[in-house]
Amino acid sequence: TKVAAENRLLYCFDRNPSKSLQMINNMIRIKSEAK
Amino acid sequence: TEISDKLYGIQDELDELARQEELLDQHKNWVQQSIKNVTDEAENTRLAYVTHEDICRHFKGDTLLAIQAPTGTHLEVPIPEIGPGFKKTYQINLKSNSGPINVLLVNKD
Amino acid sequence: AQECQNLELEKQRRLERIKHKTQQIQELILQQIAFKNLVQRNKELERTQGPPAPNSAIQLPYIIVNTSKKTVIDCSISKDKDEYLFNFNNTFEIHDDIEVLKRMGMAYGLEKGQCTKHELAKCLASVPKALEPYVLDLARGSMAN
Repeated sequence: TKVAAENRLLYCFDRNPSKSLQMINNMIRIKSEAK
Repeated sequence: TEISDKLYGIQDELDELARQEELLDQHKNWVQQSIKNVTDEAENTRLAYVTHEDICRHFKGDTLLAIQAPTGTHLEVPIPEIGPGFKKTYQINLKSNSGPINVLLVNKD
Repeated sequence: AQECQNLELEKQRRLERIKHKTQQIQELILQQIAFKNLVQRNKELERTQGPPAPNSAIQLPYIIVNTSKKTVIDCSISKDKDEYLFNFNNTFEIHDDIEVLKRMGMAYGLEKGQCTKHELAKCLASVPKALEPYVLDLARGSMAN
């Protein structure tokens, strides 16, 4: 399924810093707490 | 007069900050070049590995997937919908345009 | 006065950029120190115990997805393995190889500003001289703070 750009977080191998992954982890944790 | 003095003062600070930023850009290039020198050495490349034990020791009790993918591979995590009627699932999409992606289940036990 | 205000805004933007760039350099320095330390450790291990057993080591670079043992993971893979779709019924975390090296202590705790004098000396020896001030800054806990 295609997801609209604003509804997803991206990480690009060997291009993005670790921070991008930390943002994904924070988002997942916040969403799970909200659920 | 007060404002014009302040104006000159800020201008001097901006000039100093510009010099600092230039130096930082140079240092960043040096570090990146230094890392490239280290990682390009064949022996270093061969020795650049971690054992499964290393990883399991620091992610105790979890299921661990190790993913090796070509440079530029996209990892996408859709932001989960919240609310009644939405299933509690979290997704990861991986897409490479330049070769296969390897995924390994690290702690098979 | 208006120009003064504009210059103040520009000053704030520059200060923010300088802070961001300094953090980037510190992160890169941590990467270099951790990588060199890992190579040295593996060299020592191979000298005393020989190379790792087949399929027991993972070459850098990689990323790790970790999730609870109870999580059910549904995985779909395309034929030529260039596309994967994972569905987890629980939360997960994703970490890159440098984060794993930090957890392994390969950056001597520099990222937390917690390294001994001896370790600090090793860190300083790992980077070009002109970059030592960044290492000393890290040792004072600048990244942890």
